[in-house]
Amino acid sequence: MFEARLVNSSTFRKVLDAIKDLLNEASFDCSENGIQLQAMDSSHVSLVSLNLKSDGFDKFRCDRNLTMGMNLTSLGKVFKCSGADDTVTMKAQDYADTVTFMFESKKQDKISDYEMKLMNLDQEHLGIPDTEFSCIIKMPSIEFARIIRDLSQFGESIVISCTKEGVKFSAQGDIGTGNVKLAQTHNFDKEEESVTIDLQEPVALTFACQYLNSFTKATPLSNQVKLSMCENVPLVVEYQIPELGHLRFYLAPKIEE
Amino acid sequence: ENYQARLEQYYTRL
Repeated sequence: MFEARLVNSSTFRKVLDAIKDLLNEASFDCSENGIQLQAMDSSHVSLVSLNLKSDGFDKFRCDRNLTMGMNLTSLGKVFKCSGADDTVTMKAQDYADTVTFMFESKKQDKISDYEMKLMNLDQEHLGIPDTEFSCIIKMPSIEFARIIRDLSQFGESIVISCTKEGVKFSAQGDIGTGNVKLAQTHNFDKEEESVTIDLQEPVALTFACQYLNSFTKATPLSNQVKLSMCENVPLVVEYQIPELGHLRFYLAPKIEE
Repeated sequence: ENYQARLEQYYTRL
């Protein structure tokens, strides 16, 4: 028996909105530790890694490890039926081929449930080694989304370069070039507005705008985003989900041929 | 021209 209750169903809806651009379907691995998902986009350039801890749920029970393959478009349809303030309870029997989502309104005056068919998906998991990153940038997630959106107008790639002076985002294309430089700023009153850089050595890497733009769909999940970079290693873009876990995106760099 | 790397170039399949 699997049962997970989340008072803020909107958090799960935000997670779905953040990954549906990249993934059509995905397997949710449920265990006593929580719910995990790891899946690559169809071109194997980026990877989504979701970790929702069991103790972040308002109720969590998983008697037997369970992998639930879901079509994310269908899952999106189910969550479209929920109210913004609803509580969601996910339930599945052991070896079940369906999962049930029950939505309860805040006042408990409306309860709806939707049963969705599960899928058998070929799971491809990648082993991601622990990496000593050359630089770790933490910045407001809204600012990151804005910069990626703005620079995407100039070219298909964005160069992210980080030095002790700050971080620079650059793009160039037919119409010209764009550069955005951010210096470190410590705002002790509003931590979420700070830009912080933990630098071991300067690094500059090039990434496809299309994927960076998709990652920023996770902006509503977190005030801050963490970018971890290292030469010859994919970029890690991490959004902390308060009290529940994190959503990470991995993106292979572009390299000179 | 930039060549797009794939994740398998960096990570192993489990």
